[in-house]
Amino acid sequence: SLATLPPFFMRGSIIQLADGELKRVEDLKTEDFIQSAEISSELKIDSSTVERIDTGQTPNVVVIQFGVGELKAQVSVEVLMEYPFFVFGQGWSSCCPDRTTRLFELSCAKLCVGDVCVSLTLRSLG
Amino acid sequence: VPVFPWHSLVPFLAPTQSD
Repeated sequence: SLATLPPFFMRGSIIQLADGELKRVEDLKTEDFIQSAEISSELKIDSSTVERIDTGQTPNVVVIQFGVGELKAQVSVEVLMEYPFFVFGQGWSSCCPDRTTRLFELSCAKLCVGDVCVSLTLRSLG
Repeated sequence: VPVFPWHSLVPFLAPTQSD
């Protein structure tokens, strides 16, 4: 459902890294994703650059176009404007950080065109 | 207390592969 964000973006949610370590969602660092992907047999990290942000057809929804991976494959996702993405070297960022902070108490930066987000893909696709 | 896996938090953006 588009009505709400998944519960794990709520401040204080406990996240398990690939090595078993537990961290709160607000304490995650870029290295946590990179290191978890390194020991994953199936998943690898891609760099996905925000290329466009458009308002969606539904209130509070945005369409974000990413250039994914080295080939900058074009992928669009439709998400709530408060949906947080993890930007390399910066942390949680959303199109409406005020809403993200108000609804989930998760501190966010503003997601902008040019930001490079952490995304996942399958190792076998490489 | 629920524990969520790290890979739930970042999007899976698989580029479309040519068949």
